[in-house]
Amino acid sequence: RCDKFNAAFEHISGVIDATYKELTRSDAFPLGGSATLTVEDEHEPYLEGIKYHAMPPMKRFREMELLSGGEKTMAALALLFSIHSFHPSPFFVLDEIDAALDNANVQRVANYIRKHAGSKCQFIVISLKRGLYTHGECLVGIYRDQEVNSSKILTMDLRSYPDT
Amino acid sequence: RCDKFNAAFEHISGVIDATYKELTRSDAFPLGGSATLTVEDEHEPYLEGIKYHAMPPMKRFREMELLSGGEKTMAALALLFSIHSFHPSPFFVLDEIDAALDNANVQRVANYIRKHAGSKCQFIVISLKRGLYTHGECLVGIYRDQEVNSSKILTMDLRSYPDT
Amino acid sequence: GTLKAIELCNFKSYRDTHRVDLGDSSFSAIIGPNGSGKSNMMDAISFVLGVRSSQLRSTQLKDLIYRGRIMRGEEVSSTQSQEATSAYVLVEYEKSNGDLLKLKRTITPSGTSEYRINNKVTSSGEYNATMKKENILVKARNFLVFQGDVEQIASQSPQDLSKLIEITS
Amino acid sequence: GTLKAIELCNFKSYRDTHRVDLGDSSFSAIIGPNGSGKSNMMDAISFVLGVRSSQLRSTQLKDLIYRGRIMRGEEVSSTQSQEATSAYVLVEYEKSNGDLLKLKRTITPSGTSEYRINNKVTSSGEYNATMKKENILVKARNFLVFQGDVEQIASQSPQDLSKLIEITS
Ligand SMILES: Nc1ncnc2c1ncn2[C@@H]1O[C@H](COP(=O)(O)OP(=O)(O)OP(=O)(O)O)[C@@H](O)[C@H]1O
Ligand SMILES: Nc1ncnc2c1ncn2[C@@H]1O[C@H](COP(=O)(O)OP(=O)(O)OP(=O)(O)O)[C@@H](O)[C@H]1O
Ligand SMILES: [Mg+2]
Ligand SMILES: [Mg+2]
Repeated sequence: RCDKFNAAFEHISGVIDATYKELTRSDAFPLGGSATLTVEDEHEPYLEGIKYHAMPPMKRFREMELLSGGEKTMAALALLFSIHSFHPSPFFVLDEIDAALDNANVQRVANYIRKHAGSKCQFIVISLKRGLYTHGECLVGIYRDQEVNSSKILTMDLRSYPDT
Repeated sequence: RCDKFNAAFEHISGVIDATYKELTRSDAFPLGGSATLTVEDEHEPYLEGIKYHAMPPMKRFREMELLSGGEKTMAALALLFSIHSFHPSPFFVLDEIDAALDNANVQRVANYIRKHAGSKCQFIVISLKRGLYTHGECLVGIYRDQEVNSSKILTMDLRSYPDT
Repeated sequence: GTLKAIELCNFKSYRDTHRVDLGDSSFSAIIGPNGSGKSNMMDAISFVLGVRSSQLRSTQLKDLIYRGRIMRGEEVSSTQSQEATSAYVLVEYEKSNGDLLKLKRTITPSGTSEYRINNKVTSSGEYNATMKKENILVKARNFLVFQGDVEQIASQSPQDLSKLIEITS
Repeated sequence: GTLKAIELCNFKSYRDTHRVDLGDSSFSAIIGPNGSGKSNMMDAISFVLGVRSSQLRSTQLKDLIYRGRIMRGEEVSSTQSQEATSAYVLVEYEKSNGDLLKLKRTITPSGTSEYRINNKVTSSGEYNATMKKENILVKARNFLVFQGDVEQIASQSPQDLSKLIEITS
């Protein structure tokens, strides 16, 4: 039990920083931020908790509660994608994860998903923001048909359209 | 104490439906939705609770927990503005209330604020969505000055520009 | 593997049968106005994987069945009076070796769940084991992010984070 | 009345003194990238009205003072070493009769609050009473909606809703 836990922890804490950097890199800050996972009690890791610290590019605080709404979302996504990489499930379903993000961060998330979506990992993303949903390969439009009081579905393959 | 409470309750439950209709009216549904406040215990209103029901246009459910994220936000704003109208405070400060709203609902909230903003009520709204902030009279831009590690402020009077 | 298609029948706001073909898309985006049924689609995917109804904004399974709900006072026409008494969600999942898995979960008129793999009734244990082989760990749920939950992932308590890592190990 | 201007000094991410002039605008919009300091501006307005620091994402008043925080290892240059030891927020509020009220709240080096009305030190009770006359009921807070809080206003429990209406009555 302890071994399994350690293997998971070692893997995830090994990739968290690179994942966070990939999500927070920009022209202004090519290095991105930094993120770490630390065990609160060295000897019995699965008894104690694990502390997550993320520091946006060029900020100086390590406490998570000082992060803004958008900064917290980016830190959360880095953690989510890192945990996923240990025993990757075949797909993600993400419901309006971009609600607190400004356009620049929406763009970074879209780029990350586009880069990592593939046969090993499928992304199904619910979004209200053009900056994210226009990057999809397939667009599923849902509307309410008032006549019959039901939701209806339309699908569209975006790949046949030139990049917006 | 009971009288004061009743006066507040009577006033607020009297305006909640009209406020919700104003926020949810559209060309497709000119009537808007409907909203009610009911007291759980007739005799001792301030002892029991008050139940709030809101039904979006052309929907049929009264339970609040079945509403979607965006529908809940609109119902919440109607309640907030109705409670406010009893002893109106001179201003509102609203931080990203539009996060879960689609463009049509953002537009309706912008119209509502524009219509009700005036000498009796001032709105200070934090938003990431063009559909809302471009309706303001004054725009306060905040950015981070990396050199000195501080937030900085720029203000701009939008009234001198033609309507976008 | 990948999710190829989702079929819903009388599930939440989806009256009668609806089907979404994702084809071989590895990045699908679901869009639509507030209240149209986007999160209900995510609930459908979560439901068919075995997630409990309490996580799907409902108290019991019956709440997940489509309700046309006639408002008090409206007369009930004969076609509308038959409220749906059961509902199902079916997903077609293509394994990495090319085999097609049809996973179906039905809410029966008595309010219980029925699980089927490739149209054969199975127990929930076996159903879960089949998904585990595909690395779909419903208990960890680290691949499903429900609306409004993303921020608290970063600020969860150290104990919760350690539990999450333990389940995925 | 209306808020005419806000002045912050060493408050959260605002180093030294900054001033926002709202003029006679009745609809002001605050915009800017993630993490730039928008919610900190709302915290400043809430702080000067007397809202407790626990509502402002902090545990104690000292957390609200600007910290340049030198990371471990960076050498401390002489100009940066003087961390701010106090902070204040000042709002200029024009009453409906035209009088100007300057409300100022300062965090002193010892970590306590000092309240001033038109530059005269007052007690927090008197400060609160002055605001009450203007219908600014900080206890009800029904005019401040913090980031992420809007949805739960609609789904609060009947008891909470009745309490909220009681405070405003
Ligand atoms: N059992 C049911 N039968 C019929 N309709 C239902 C049922 N359960 C929920 N609904 C309806 O589904 C709607 C909510 O849908 P959903 O939460 O999927 O919206 P959404 O597209 O995610 O919207 P948003 O963008 O605001 O998040 C509600 O208006 C509710 O009336
Ligand atoms: N006492 C302090 N001294 C210096 N900086 C601080 C202090 N307290 C908070 N901060 C910084 O303020 C930033 C958060 O600012 P804020 O929450 O206002 O952002 P925001 O503009 O609202 O962003 P979002 O759009 O993501 O909500 C954090 O990055 C944090 O480092
Ligand atoms: Mg939704
Ligand atoms: Mg913010």
